[in-house]
Amino acid sequence: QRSPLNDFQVLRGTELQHLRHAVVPGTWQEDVADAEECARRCGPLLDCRAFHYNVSSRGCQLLPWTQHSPHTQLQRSGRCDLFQKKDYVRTCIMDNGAGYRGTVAMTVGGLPCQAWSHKFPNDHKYTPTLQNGLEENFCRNPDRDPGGPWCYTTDPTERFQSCGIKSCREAACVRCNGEDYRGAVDRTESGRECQRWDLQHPHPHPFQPSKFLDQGLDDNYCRNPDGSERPWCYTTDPQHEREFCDLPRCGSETRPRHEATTLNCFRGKGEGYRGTANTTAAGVPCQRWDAQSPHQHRFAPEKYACKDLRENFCRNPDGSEAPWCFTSRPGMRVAFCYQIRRCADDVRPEDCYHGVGERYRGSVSKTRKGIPCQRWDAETPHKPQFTPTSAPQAHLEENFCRNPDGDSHGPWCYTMDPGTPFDYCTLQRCGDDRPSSILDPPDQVLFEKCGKRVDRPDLKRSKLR
Amino acid sequence: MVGGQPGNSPWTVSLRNRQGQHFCGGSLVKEQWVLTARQCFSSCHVPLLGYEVWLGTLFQNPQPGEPGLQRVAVAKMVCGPSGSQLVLLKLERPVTLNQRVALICLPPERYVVPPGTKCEIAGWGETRGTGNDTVLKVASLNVISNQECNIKHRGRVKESEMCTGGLLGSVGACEGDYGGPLACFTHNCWVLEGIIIPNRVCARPGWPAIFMRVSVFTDWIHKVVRL
Repeated sequence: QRSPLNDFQVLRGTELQHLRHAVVPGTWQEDVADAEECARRCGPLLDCRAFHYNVSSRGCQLLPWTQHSPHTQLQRSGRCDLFQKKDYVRTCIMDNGAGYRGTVAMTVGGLPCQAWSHKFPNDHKYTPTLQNGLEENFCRNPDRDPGGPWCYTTDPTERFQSCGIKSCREAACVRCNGEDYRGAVDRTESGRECQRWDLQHPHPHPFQPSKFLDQGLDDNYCRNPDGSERPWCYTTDPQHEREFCDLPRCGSETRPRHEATTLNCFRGKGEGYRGTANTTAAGVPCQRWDAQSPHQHRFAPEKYACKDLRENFCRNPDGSEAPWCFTSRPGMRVAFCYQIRRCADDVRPEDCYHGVGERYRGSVSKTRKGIPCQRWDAETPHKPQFTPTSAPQAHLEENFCRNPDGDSHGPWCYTMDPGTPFDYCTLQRCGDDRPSSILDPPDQVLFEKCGKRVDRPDLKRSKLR
Repeated sequence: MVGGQPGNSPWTVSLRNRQGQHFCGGSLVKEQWVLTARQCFSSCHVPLLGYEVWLGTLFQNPQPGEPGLQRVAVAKMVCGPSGSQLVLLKLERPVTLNQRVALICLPPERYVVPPGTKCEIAGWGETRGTGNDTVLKVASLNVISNQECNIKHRGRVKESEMCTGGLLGSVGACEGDYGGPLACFTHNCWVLEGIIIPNRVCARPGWPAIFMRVSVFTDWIHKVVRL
C-alpha cells in the first residue's frame, strides 16, 4: 500500500522555473490520473528529480532539476504543485544516507570536497554515473559507509572525510508532546513507513492538511495533530493503522516557546492555562487526571509533563478549543470549562478619550490589535466613507484615530490590514469620564418586518389529549 | 440547553468546527451575517477553513440531504468592541430565507428590555440529562432589571449585560449553547436582545442568568455589515 508519492516532498501552489532559456523542461503529459500516477512515472527515472502536477488540467511535467539545482527559482503558481524527490531536497539522512542527493560539499572538518570527476589531489576508483549520483563535489555514500555521506577532500594530506550530515532522527528533537515537531522522519518506531497525510489510503483519517494548516501535516512525516503523547503517523501497513515515531526528546521539559502561562483567564485555546478551575461550565466537578475512573483515558500526567495535568484542574493538553476536563459524572465523559473567562487580547491603551471620543485629537494611530491605521485621505487598502473633505468637523488628520460617525464604542480607524476594514483603537475612556447610563427610561421601539416565526406544522402541538 | 423543550427558532444557527462537530450557537442577523459569542473561538484570527454554519434544521446531527438543511462556510470573522464578548461571522454566501430560516430583528441602539418581558433561548447544547439531546431546544425566561440581578451577582453585572430571572427548576443555557440567541417578543416581532455567554454555572436554580445586551452593540453590527 506504499504510495509512489512517499518518495516526494510537495510544495503546494509552487512552480520551479529554470532561468536559462536554452534549458527546456519536459513536455506536459495530459490526463494523468493523479499526482500518484505522475510520481509513478518520475520515480524510477534516474534523470527525473521532480515534477509539476497541474490539479485542474491533470497535467504532469517531469523535471530533471530541483530547487537546489543552479539557475532555478521557485515561483508562486495558481495552477500547479511541485513535487521533488526527498533525497534531493531533504537536508538530513535516513539510515546511512546512501540515498542522499543533497548539495552539502564540505566535510565535518571544514574541508571543501573534491569533485568526484577529478582524480586530483586524491585519486580514487569512482566514476560518476546517474545510478551512483556522484555529482559535482557533493557529499555522497557510494560504499554505504555507516558513518553516512563523505567525500574526498581537496587537501592532499586528508584523503577523505565524513560530512557529518545529521540523521533526520537527530536533526530535530521533540519538545513537550511534539505538537510543534516539524522534522523529516517518515518512519514509525517499528520501522513501518508513514502514510502521507494528504492521502486517505490505506487508512482514511480526518487530518486533511488543508484543514489543519497550523499542524504542518507535510508529506508523510511524523506529526502530532491530535495532542497525543508524542508524534505519530498512519502507516502504509493496512494491518496497522497508526504508530508512534521514535524521536529524541529535547532537553528539559520546557513549555513550547509560543505559550504564556495564565492563571485567571485563558488566551487562545488555553493551552497555557495553569489556573485552578476544576469544574466544567455546567458546574460538574472534574475527574482527577491521575484517575482512570469514571472515565478511562490516555492523558497520564507523567506523559504530559509540560501540560501540568495536576489534580482535577481544567487543562487543554490536546489542542482543543478551550480548557476542558474529564467529568466526575459517568454519563458525561468530557466538557469544556468555558466559565473561565478569556484574557483580553487587546494591546495596552496608549491614551484616553471623553464621551465617545468625537473630540479626541490625539495622535494614536494603531488599532487595539496593534494594526497600523490607514491614512484618512488614502484609498487603499480600504476605500473610506469618511474623508478629511467629507467630514471636516471630525479633523481626520493623517492616520490618527478619530470618531467621525459618533461610534458609541470610541475612536476608530480604517486599518492597513486588507482583511479588516475598520477597528477600534488602543484608547480607553478617561478615568474621570462617566458615560450616561443606558439603564435610564427605555426608548420607544419600532421594528421593521423581521423576527417573524412561522410555527412549523410538523412542530404544531396536537390539540388532542 | 438544560430543561426547556424541543422547539423552533429559525434564526438560530449551529456553528460547526473542522470535524463537522457542533460547538456553539449563533443568530442570523442578516442573510450573510451571524452574530455569536467570542468565547466560541480561540482567537480573533483563527483560520476559518472548514468552519461552517448549519441552518434550517432542528436536529443536532441532521442526515445528509435533510430537506431544508443549509450548510454555509464561514468566510470571515470580525471581533466586537473590547468587552463585548461578541463576534460577527460573515458567511461565504447569503443563506436562503424560508419557513425554516429567518432573520431576527436587532434592537434599537441602547434599548433596554423592560423587566418582565417574556423571552426565550435556543440551542443544541448540553442538556445535563434533561432529555432531547439531539434536537433544538427552547426555554422561556423572563427579563429582570440589572438592579435586581446585581443583588445575587453582587454588582458584577455590567450595563452591556442583561439578566433573566432565576427559576426554581434547573432551566437555562449550557456548553454548546453559547453564542445563541436570547430572543424577546416585542411589538409582534422576535428581537435579538441577548447573546448567550458562559455563566459561572449552567442553569443554576434560583440564580439569574447573564447575557450580553445586544442593543449596546447594534451600531457596531450595522457598521460592520455596512463597511
